Amino acid sequence: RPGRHSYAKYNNWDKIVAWTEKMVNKHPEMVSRLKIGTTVEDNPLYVLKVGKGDEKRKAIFMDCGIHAREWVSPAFCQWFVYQATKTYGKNKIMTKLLDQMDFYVLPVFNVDGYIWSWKKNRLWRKNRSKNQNSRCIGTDLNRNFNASWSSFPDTKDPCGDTYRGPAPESERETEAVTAFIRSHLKSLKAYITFHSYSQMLLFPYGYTKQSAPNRKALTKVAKIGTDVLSTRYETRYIYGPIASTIYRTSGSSLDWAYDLGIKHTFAFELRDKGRFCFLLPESQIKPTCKETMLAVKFIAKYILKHSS
Amino acid sequence: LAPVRFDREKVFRVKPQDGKQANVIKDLAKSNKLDFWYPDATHHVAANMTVDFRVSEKESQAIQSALDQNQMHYEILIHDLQEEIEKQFDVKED
Repeated sequence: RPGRHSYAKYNNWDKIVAWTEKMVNKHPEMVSRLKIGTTVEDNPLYVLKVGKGDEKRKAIFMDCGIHAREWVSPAFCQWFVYQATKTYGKNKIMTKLLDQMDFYVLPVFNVDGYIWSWKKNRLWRKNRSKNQNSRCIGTDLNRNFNASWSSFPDTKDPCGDTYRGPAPESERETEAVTAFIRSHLKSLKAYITFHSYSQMLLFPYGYTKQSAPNRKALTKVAKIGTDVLSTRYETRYIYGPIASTIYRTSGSSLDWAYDLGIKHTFAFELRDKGRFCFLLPESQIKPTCKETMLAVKFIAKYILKHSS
Repeated sequence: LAPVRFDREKVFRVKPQDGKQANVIKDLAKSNKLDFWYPDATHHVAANMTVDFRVSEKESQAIQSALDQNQMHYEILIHDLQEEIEKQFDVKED
C-alpha cells in the first residue's frame, strides 16, 4: 500500500497513482482518468479529465512536473483537482466553470524523473532516457518541443541540464502530450504549465523577443492573474513574455502550444524566490496552492468569456 | 545505487553587476561542477540577473575566493543542502 496521500505534503509517485484512482472512484460523474502514453521506463502518463461535458466543450490543458525537482508543481495539480471536485456546487465561480468547460490535468509530466528525484537524486531535473553515444542520462522535456527547437547550440550537449534531446518530440513523454493536445485542439482554449521556482507568470514567446500577436491580451490576463494571486498572502509575482522577462529559451511547451493555435498559454513559476527555491517546505504547499488557485480560476473565467 | 546525499553542499546566490562579472560565473562553470538552479543553464547567465547555483563542499571554498577576488555581490543561500532537503518535510503525517 502506497501510504496515505496528503494535500499538505509532497506525495511520491505511488501515492499520486493511488490518488488518481481515488478521485475517479469518489467523483465518477466529474473525474475520469485517461492514459495518454507511457514513459521511457514504462510508467503510465495519466491525464485526469475534470468536468462533465463531452469532448466538444471548451477545455483547458494543465500540466505539472515537467522538471523532476520542482515538487511543488505536482502538488498544485493535485490540489486543483481536489478543489474542483470539492467546491463544485458550492463555489460560484468553480461551479460556473465546470458547468461550461472541462480541465485536462496531467499531474506529473516527467514521471521517471520524479520517481528518480524521490529515490535517488532530489535535485534531478530531466527525464531518464538514455542518450546515444553519451554516458549522460536524460533530456530536458521543456526543450524537446518543436518550437525553434535547435536555435540554441547550448542545448545539444546530452550532459547539460537543458539537453533538448536528439530530435523534436524525441521523448515518449513529449510525444504523448503533443499527440493528446493535437487530438483535442478544437476544444482546447488555453494551456497552462506549472514550474518552480521564482514567482513569475510567463507567456510566449520564449524563443524570440518578438511580441506574440495577442500580447496585449496576454499581458492583461497575466497582470490581473498576479494581482488576484497576491490578494491571499501578498505574494509578489512578476509577469511578462518569457524572452524579455527572464531569457530566451528554445523548445518549450508553452511556445509550441501557442504556435499550434492555442492562443492563451501561460507558465507559472511557483514559490518561492527568496529562501527555499526547489526545497519549499511542505508547510508552504497549501498557501502556495490556495493563492495559485485564485489566479487559475481567474484565467479560466477569462477564457470562458473571451474564447470562441 | 544509494540515494545521492548533499551533505554540506552549498547554494550561492550571485548578482553579477556587469558582463565581466557574468563571464566570471561562466568561467567558474567551466572549471567547477555547478548545478544552475536559476537560470536553468550557464548560457543564460547575464548581467543584473540573480544567479543561483549549487556547488559541492569541496569546490565551494574556491568559488567563494573567486567571487571575493572579483568583488562580486553574493550570499550563501543554503549552507548545508542535505539539511534543507530533510527539513522540507515539515508537515506531520495526518
